[in-house]
Amino acid sequence: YALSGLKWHKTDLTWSVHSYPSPSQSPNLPDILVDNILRSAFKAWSNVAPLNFRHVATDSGGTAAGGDIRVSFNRLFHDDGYPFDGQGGTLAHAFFPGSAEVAGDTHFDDQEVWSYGGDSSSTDLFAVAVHEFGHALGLSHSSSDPSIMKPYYQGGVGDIVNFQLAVDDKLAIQQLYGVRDTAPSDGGDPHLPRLPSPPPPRPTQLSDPSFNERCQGGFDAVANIRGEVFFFKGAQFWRTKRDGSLVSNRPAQIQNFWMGLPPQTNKIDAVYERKSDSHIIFFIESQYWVFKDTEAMSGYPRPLSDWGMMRRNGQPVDKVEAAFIWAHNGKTYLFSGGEFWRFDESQKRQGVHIQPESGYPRDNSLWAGVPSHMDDIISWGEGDAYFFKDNFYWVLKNGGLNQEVVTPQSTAVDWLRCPAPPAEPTPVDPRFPKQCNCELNR
Amino acid sequence: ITSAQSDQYSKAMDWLGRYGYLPPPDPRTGNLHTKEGIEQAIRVMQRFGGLQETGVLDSETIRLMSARRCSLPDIIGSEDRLRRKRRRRRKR
Repeated sequence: YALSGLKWHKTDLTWSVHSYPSPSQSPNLPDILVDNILRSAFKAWSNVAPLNFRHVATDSGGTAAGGDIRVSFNRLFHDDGYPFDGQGGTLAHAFFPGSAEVAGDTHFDDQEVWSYGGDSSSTDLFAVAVHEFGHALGLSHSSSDPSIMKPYYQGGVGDIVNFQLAVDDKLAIQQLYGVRDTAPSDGGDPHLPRLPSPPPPRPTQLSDPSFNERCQGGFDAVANIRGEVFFFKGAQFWRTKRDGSLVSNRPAQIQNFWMGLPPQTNKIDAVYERKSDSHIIFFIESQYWVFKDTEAMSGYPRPLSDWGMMRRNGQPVDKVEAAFIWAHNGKTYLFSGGEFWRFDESQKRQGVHIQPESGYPRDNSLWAGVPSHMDDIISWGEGDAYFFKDNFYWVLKNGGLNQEVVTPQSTAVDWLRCPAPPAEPTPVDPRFPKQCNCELNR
Repeated sequence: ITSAQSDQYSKAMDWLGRYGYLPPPDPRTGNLHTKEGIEQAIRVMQRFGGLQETGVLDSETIRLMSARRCSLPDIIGSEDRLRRKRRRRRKR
């Protein structure tokens, strides 16, 4: 077993339910049954350790409830920094004991189909509740088998009245609170205390001197590296994680992170991560560098001519404006001067320079609906291609090249945690100044 | 590399970070994850989940990463522990 290092310094604990599963999602779980399931889940722990759990009720409005362990059913973002993800995936979480206001709080994803002894299409509330209350009491995830503290959902536990913890879990809770030598109370209390509601969360106000630079867009290069998106601008870059959060509001210095680029580097033209060996390729003017992790490999920079890209007018390419691997086919695409070339790097051999596939270059206009001179491109999400230009991005759905409508969206707002600009009236089309611009009634 | 594989790589990176197998980027140094570090993280995840330790995103590993689960991390504070250990070593 594994312990979090935190525990309650008392053995009489109260619990309350702030919200119940939505009837539309979990129709077979009336509130009273939820209470009973949760009570039984607490009992699984109090059967083996000297803990007493007392249920405290909500007030008549159903909102003001307190207690040490506050249970709620929430959806997606619910103001605790740990958003849920809809049906499947994450099911629930709980906060470890402590003095923090959220300590012990237990949240279940309301978009799951919760059940009492249901089939595999639903999720057994009792099994998950025993697991989460284990966290609320101080236990971490266990790799032991069997253990209710394994992180993965293992299905229902059968008869909940006679459920017993595995030896691993008993030892864990007894390590924290000792061994129970008397029968536990049943958790009922005729005098249900009413406790005040916690104050609403207050957002933290941060000052950020690089705010304007980050939020005005116009990035030199954008790249999906190791599952994060890097936005390069001047001598700096920002990083966005897959969950949409920034590694830092402040930019990092390219020079301090990517070792081996020229000291005066203040503009990256394009970057991508090569999938065949996870090396990272940087293009700056007429040269390129290959990085193993954050260090340039020996022998670089090399001239762009290694790539064998010739324009249709017979001139060699002297600059790469955008580069990405299209998840749709795993091929590498390099863009320059309104044209693009395609490479199959899975065929690359050591020491041999790769050449473009035949039939290239082609015209950027083939990527209909997106700017023909983009800042950069990445594959992201479900294999979609994201085109960045100025402070906007366009998404071509997986494999799509010629979508009917591609609407630009704000890079600053969607990727760099910038506030949305105030709403402005729809601009008049300069070509038809007197014409109505309403799409609904034409 | 198919679209699905490429997307799995991205998702796996996110998954490994979310559940504590890959340390979060340090906001000061912002270290990049190395290829070896990612392989090691996959091995630890496989060991924790009772799978064969291959260090690669095989089908069993991807299946386990898609399983329903608790959203708390499996490995908590590994970086803090490492830092404490280094500090103790320096003092010695």
